Amino acid sequence: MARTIAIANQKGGVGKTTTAVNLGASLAAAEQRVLAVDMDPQGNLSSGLGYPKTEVGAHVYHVLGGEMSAEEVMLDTELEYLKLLPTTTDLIGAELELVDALDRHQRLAEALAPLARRFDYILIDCPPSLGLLTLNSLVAADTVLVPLQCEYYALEGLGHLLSTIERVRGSVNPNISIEGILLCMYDKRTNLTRQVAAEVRQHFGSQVFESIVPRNVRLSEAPSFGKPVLLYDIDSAGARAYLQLARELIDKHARS
Amino acid sequence: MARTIAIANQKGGVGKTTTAVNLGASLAAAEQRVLAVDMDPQGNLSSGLGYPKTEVGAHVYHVLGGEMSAEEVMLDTELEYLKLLPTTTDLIGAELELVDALDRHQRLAEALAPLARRFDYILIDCPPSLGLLTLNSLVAADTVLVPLQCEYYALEGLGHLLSTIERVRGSVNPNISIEGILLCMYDKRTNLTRQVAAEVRQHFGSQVFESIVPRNVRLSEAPSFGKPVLLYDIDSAGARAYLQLARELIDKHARS
Ligand SMILES: Nc1ncnc2c1ncn2[C@@H]1O[C@H](COP(=O)(O)OP(=O)(O)OP(=O)(O)O)[C@@H](O)[C@H]1O
Ligand SMILES: Nc1ncnc2c1ncn2[C@@H]1O[C@H](COP(=O)(O)OP(=O)(O)OP(=O)(O)O)[C@@H](O)[C@H]1O
Ligand SMILES: [Mg+2]
Ligand SMILES: [Mg+2]
Repeated sequence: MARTIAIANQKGGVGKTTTAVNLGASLAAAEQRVLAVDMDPQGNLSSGLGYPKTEVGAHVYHVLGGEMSAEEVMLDTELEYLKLLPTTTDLIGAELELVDALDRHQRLAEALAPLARRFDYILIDCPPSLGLLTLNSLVAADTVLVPLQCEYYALEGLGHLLSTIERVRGSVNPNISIEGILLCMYDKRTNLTRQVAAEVRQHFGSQVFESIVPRNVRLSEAPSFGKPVLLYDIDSAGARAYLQLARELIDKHARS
Repeated sequence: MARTIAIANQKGGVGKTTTAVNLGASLAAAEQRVLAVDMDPQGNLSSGLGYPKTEVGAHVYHVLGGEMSAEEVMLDTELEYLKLLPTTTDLIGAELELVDALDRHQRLAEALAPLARRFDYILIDCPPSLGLLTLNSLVAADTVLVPLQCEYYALEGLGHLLSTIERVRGSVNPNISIEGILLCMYDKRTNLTRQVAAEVRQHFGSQVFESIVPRNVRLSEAPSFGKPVLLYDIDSAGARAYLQLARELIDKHARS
């Protein structure tokens, strides 16, 4: 049975997509069967895996609307064990069109249910908001992975995200839990990074992944080639960090 | 008459709030009368100017709902010429509550109209999405200032933002235009930054501000003290960049 993980944080630019692309690729490199789902109308996960908007046909928008199945829009990537449900900016329309549907928050969960046996991991990249698309992702998910930029504004928003997850647990998805908090864009030269990291570890203890993703320019260069960093520069600090995170996740799940 | 500028980009974490806080403070330091409006439920502009959620009473949510006037929720800041319309996460409720209101996209424009004579600049910080809160800001604005992080995903989203602004110009706000594109988090050591900057200047020419905001840790430290960077570290590269941007704006508007 697949473990479905929503990669969410309403704070913008904290590394959600970079984590979805590179954790997905790293798990696939370890021969875990992975499905990456792009629930952000920006479509950065799709282009980061080689499918810019111009090359996407049917996508997640059509799945949420009930016109197509997830299976029908699924795409291959450069990695054998990694598949993608792509998206384009049309997905913005879903937020308005689903407003009156009674099951509006369960559309993604229903679409992914038939795929649970085919994958070991389903990773969902969320937009920087707590609207219907993120809500759909939290309902479909078993756990939430929270990328956290080691900066003040990102830390400030963490409480609101966690209380939103609590509310989802108390209503539409009683099983949801925190997969972990991932420290991203970690710059060991600055005091700010160390202060934020210390504060997060103090409050959240073992919920913080041991793996840390350093600030590494190779991570921001790889998307312009439509490749995960392990296919762009396997020796980079960024590639090593995500391979380590994949190992940490696999080991943790093997124990449970 | 105030010049109302929406600071918008649906890509997350590109420097919208940092620009709203520090451009606002720099214009106020030049004795321009400035109103900063927080239209992002994250409330980062408010805390960046010294008002975290816990210290905010009535706010923008109550103004959009018609319960209070902008004047009534306005707050002073540490700078004499800079005022703030604060917000908290309650603002998220406005997106749902206004869905059925016929004038839902004009609420902010109507609320700011009575203030136009009292300010030289009104700066509106937008959330990382193109929903109703950003739409309200684009309707209320004379121009749009687009902070652009010099990275691939940010560049990818620029086309969609500009076509959205075109659609707004063709419908609810015929007068809107681009104030300029501001290169943010510019790291002159990386090829990626230089490539993105060159591509943006090639496509947008004089619409790109001459002032560039470098990546500067003092800009990300200042918010934890609730201060604009010019009150935290006036000698920093970040402070100088925003003072220069303010000067560029004032000179440009003096000529027109
Ligand atoms: N560890 C890192 N080191 C250097 N650059 C990074 C790192 N992680 C992400 N980036 C870059 O920072 C920018 C923001 O990251 P990303 O787009 O993954 O964040 P996001 O949370 O998905 O943003 P959004 O909120 O817009 O969806 C991107 O340009 C990305 O390439
Ligand atoms: N030029 C800069 N140099 C260094 N850090 C910066 C710079 N500009 C912004 N930052 C930091 O980068 C992070 C993102 O910036 P900011 O929050 O202003 O972006 P935003 O576009 O408002 O994000 P959101 O999309 O979440 O509203 C913040 O932690 C901020 O302190
Ligand atoms: Mg993203
Ligand atoms: Mg912001």
